[in-house]
Amino acid sequence: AMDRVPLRRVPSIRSQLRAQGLLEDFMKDHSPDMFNRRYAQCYPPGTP
Amino acid sequence: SLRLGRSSEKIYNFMDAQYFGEISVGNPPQNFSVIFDTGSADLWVPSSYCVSHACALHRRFKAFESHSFHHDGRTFGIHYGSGHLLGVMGRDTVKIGQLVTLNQEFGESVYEPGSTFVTAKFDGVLGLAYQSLAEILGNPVFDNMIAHKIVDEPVFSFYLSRRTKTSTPEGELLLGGIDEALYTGPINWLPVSAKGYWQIKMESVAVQGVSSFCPRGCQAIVDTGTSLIGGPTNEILILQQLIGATPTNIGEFLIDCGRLSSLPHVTFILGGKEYTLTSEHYVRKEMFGNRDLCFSGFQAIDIVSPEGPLWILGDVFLTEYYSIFDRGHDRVGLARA
Repeated sequence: AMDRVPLRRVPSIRSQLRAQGLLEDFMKDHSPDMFNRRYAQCYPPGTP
Repeated sequence: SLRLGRSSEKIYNFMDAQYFGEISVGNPPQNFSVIFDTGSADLWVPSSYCVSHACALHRRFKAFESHSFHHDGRTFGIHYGSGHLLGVMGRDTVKIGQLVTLNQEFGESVYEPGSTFVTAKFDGVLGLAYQSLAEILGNPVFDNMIAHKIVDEPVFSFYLSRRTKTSTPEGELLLGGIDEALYTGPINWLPVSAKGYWQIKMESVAVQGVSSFCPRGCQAIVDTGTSLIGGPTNEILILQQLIGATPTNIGEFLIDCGRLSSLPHVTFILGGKEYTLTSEHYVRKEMFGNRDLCFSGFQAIDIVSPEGPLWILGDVFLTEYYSIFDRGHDRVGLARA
């Protein structure tokens, strides 16, 4: 009752967009959102 | 979130995720690649009914082909950068390696707006955090594995390698135990301080041996779904200055690749033990054209928790340290990978 799951490492979405020259436009197009602000926010249960 | 009567909301960042593995859903099994994310608690994959461009480029779950599928009828929504992923909930058999979970609640996304997922190499996400973070009603996958005694021990562990594709393994998730071949030295056990994320207390962060951040202690989460090391904006900006990183117009921080050997060490103090990263560890190199670009492995992320602002120990940290997530004792173990 134990199992190994092999994990693969691939270029991130950011890396692929950068390689395609699309990252800057992507960031601008998705404003205002977490990508432009470079963070995610979470308000866990119990947070006023 | 209002439907669930909660004020909480997780916003996912899939932009930097790099490690994923295979699972199957349904009977006969339908395969999907998913991020195994300790920073969330839901399982979702694209639905065959999804008509978004992103779905067209990924494997989609065909509920009508599964003999074991149970329709739920409720909807769920997961917020991410530019939009709101929408889906419907269902139950079906989920297989991870040889471990089979029957009647697992999961989400089928029917709407994936924007272009975020278009280039994603993964189809969905399998969350491994505590149930309190779940958007989808029902037990998260690992909770069900524990409840139905599918795993011997209520423990899973991650090995993430920085090595290139020519070497194997690039990473491993071990469900139900610890792989002693993948780490050296003793395991340092850290109690979970809040059961949502895999959240632990961090004593301080030092730059070149000098305690610079959270000198009275702070909170950190161990998050395999995040690529970089995150921290409160004010502190990360100072840290970027200390390592000589320069901001770009899209909010990334560049470092001169020629200066790596002269950059300071950054040390995280956890459970009285020092976890030191050199510049080789915390700088990410990417080829752009025919030259290397060096990026800071730190990012500003303001996450509020009742215990205070959170730091996030993502892949940049976890590639150096084998991580063990122990639900039986609600603790995280770290050892040199």
